[in-house]
Amino acid sequence: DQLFGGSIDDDMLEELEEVLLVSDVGVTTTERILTPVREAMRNGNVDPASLRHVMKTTMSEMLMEVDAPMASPDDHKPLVLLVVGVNGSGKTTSIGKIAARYVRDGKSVILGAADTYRAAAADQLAVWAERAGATLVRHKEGADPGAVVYEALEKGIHTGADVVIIDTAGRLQTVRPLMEQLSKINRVIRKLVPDGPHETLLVVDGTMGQNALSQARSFHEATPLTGVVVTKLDGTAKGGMVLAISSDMAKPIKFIGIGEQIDDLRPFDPQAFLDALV
Amino acid sequence: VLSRGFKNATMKLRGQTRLTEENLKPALREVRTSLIQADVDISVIKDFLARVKEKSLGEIVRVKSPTGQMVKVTPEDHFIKACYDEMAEMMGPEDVGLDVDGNPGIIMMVGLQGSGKTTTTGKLAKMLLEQGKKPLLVAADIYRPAAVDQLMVLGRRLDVPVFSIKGMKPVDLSKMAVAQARSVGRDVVIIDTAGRLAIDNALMDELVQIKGTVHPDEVLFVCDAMIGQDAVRTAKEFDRRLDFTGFVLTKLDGDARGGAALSIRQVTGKPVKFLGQGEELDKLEEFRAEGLAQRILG
Ligand SMILES: Nc1nc2c(ncn2[C@@H]2O[C@H](COP(=O)(O)OP(=O)(O)OP(=O)(O)O)[C@@H](O)[C@H]2O)c(=O)[nH]1
Ligand SMILES: Nc1nc2c(ncn2[C@@H]2O[C@H](COP(=O)(O)OP(=O)(O)OP(=O)(O)O)[C@@H](O)[C@H]2O)c(=O)[nH]1
Ligand SMILES: [Mg+2]
Ligand SMILES: [Mg+2]
Repeated sequence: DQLFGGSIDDDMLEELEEVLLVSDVGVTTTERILTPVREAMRNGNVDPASLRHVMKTTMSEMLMEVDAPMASPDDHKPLVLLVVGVNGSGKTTSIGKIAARYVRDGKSVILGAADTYRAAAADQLAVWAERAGATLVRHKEGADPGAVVYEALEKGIHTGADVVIIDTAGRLQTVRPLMEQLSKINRVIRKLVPDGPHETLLVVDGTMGQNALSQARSFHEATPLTGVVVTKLDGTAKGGMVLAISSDMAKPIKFIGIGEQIDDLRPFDPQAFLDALV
Repeated sequence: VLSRGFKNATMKLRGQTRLTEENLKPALREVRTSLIQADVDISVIKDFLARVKEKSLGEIVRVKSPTGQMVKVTPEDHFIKACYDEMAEMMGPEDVGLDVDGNPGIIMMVGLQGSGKTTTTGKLAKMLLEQGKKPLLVAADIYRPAAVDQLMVLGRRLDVPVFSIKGMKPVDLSKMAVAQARSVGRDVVIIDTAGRLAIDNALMDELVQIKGTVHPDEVLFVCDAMIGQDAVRTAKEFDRRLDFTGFVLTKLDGDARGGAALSIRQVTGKPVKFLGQGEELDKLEEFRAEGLAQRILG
């Protein structure tokens, strides 16, 4: 790079660094990933292919260390999933997809439309409930989200449902009262299901940049996260910021969204993800 | 208020008597890190740093001191000023306005999934109402579950009509809506389209078709302020296909730095027209370069 000048080694590192940065891996995580690469170079390894392999192995370890399967409906009845995230990240759509998987496996699913704020949010979830073969619990717009959660769980317990998935309104971590509302929803769940929610999934837009980590941290403070769903990876974005969330917060990525249709959900495959990234 | 990155940059220059290639290097490096964290496109950062370097090595600015004398600015302050000036310059013009003087004026909203098009459609309608206009909204997203319902709710809230015909394709819908607007005296038509990937050829063709059919006065690219390095890839393709007239950056009430504003402006040459500052329909602001420049630089 002309601006900072340097040796062949510097150029090679600069190149690897750029590959990571344009994939939204971010400065801190890129540094963390390139440290073993620098070490390898210091030990005389200058083969670009081999150095790239060192880089990929480091990234793979970051993801594998925290890999964990979803909690199972066989262990909890009902299995309670709380889905959270910023506006437009893909929560409602992902819930439709996840519900469809459970129904396909013969499980009964209840969806709680706890987004009582955004225009036609419950109508949107209603369409997904129908497509997936799940039951919907909804109140009218403006109702208390906690009340919807309560009713959905009560119904789940009462009817012996296998899974209850709670959809929440999109919110930005900078809006204090909305983050507190999330904590309240968590408390409502624990009242009826003491060891719940069994999964609290942060849905992250795959096109998102460096705000992802502070976002994840804030949401985690409001309601302890158990995993991440990364959406919109069918686009051109690489989703590199999930490496920061994984390595910094030790949260596993459970699913990725690869489209807008009901089947466009895949369990997270670290190797495939890294192959697409670098 | 300088961000840590920017503070670090200027710290490197403290006590220097003048700016040189050598002492600028670490300062530029710090600014680079700060801009990466602000989600500015990597190539745009390179371009920005090259310009700042040139400006910094240029003539040292003199300003009037409190006692009225002309004094040299410190190298540190000269560097800061070079950064802000270059950023504001690259961010482009303010008050570009909205061209809605057609009969009817037509605005087409486009962008990636979930970027805030439908909400911004509502916000623009509210703004136009306050300017004495009579907007008509077109529910041209026939794909997303309850997208039409969503726009209908917004229309009801504002007491603005929403044009929608079940089963009709977006191109025909838009054409009919414009004809309808003319016949009932609505003077601005805002077409809310479905979110789509820039690489989805069929759906991008649909947008090209809509544009070719109704010839909008404005095509607004709506972009989420939290977007990362994908901003340029996406904006470039939308611009190549549609030659949009401007863009809107949404969700700026969050704490994402919004570097996409600089990247998209720089790469497409198109102006930032509006900023979305919240979910409510009154949360739309006209673009102001200084505020956004400060936010991006930190
Ligand atoms: N291409 C693509 N689009 C997606 C994916 N997941 C969701 N979307 C789209 O993203 C948009 C937003 O999805 P929603 O499910 O409404 O997002 P949300 O997080 O519930 O939004 P709010 O409730 O408004 O915060 C919709 O147009 C979805 O179809 C994905 O994996 N790929
Ligand atoms: N906080 C905040 N939220 C916003 C802003 N603009 C839109 N939103 C929210 O972002 C989410 C997505 O907004 P939509 O208007 O549905 O986005 P869209 O582009 O029409 O989505 P698709 O039609 O699915 O592509 C909703 O929850 C909106 O309330 C904004 O400026 N600030
Ligand atoms: Mg939703
Ligand atoms: Mg929409």
